[in-house]
Amino acid sequence: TVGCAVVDTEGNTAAATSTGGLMNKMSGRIGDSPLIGAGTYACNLCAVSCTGEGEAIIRATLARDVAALMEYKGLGLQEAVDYVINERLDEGKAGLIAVSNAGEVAYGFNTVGMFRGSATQNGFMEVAIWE
Amino acid sequence: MGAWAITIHGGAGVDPNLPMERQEQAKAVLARCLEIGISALRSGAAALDVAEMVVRELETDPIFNSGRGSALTALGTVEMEASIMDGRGRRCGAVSGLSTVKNPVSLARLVMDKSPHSYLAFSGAEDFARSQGVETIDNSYFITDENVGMLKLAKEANSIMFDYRVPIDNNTNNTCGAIAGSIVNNTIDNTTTIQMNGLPISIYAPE
Repeated sequence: TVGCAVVDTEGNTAAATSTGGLMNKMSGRIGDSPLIGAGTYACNLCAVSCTGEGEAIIRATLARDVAALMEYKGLGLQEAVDYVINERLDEGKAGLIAVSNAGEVAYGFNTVGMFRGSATQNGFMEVAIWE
Repeated sequence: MGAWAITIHGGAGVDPNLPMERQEQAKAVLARCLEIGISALRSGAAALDVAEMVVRELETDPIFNSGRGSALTALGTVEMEASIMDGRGRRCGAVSGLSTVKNPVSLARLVMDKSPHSYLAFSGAEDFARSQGVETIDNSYFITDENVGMLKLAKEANSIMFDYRVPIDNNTNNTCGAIAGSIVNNTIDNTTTIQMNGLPISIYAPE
């Protein structure tokens, strides 16, 4: 699975996710990546793209939960990401990346590593795999 | 005028013993795709266009599980899926079950922009792709030798792996290998309980 979350200089956000799914999956199986609110979500506050165990991400409506925590509980981006990764996955394993309309980036995962990269206008740039 | 920002991923759940050169290879692809997004944002591109452009690049490179290099179904074929969402107005598009569309994320964008729906799947999505003239290619383009080998491993272990980079773990004390990404048919008291991702299938019952 691959994904991208972006906020532009107008403060507009967008997210996209694409995947081949699970190795040895049943034909016809649909995972979280195409499901809006589960693997992908964007609104005026943030944009999110998820990866990992699709069935766990779907049950947790993981991407939408990040936005909902910001919208209804006023959590900051990284706070919302940490909460959903630590509290919403039950025993599931997943990771996600996110941006806020304020130009912040955040990520979280409870798997062994996640391939990821981030950059912000003030010069921050990171490409990493492990914690 | 606000500040731009971009973040990308290539999948979660990595083989803890992934060779260093593979790690560097993956990082190089991530850095290249990130640079494409950064230069587009610097020249004022819209977030939606940048998200599509970067995911297209990630789909085209075979190193990650999407587009070319996708994981394989039990039948040894590729069924790809993607979605895209515009925070402005919360518009969205999604596709599933694609087997010939070179860049699934761009078809998802067309579903959002050019169809009355937000989600098209399997033959309907393939028909829509042809009506929109997007680039299609034979299914074999998406299948890599590495993934054919991984599928064979998964079948031998009778498992469905959420991230096929993590090899099946023999010693159970190394949970990341044992849990992350493998489903093994356990037999307990002579009854088989099917597991997915190392957990009893029952927790996925709703699924």
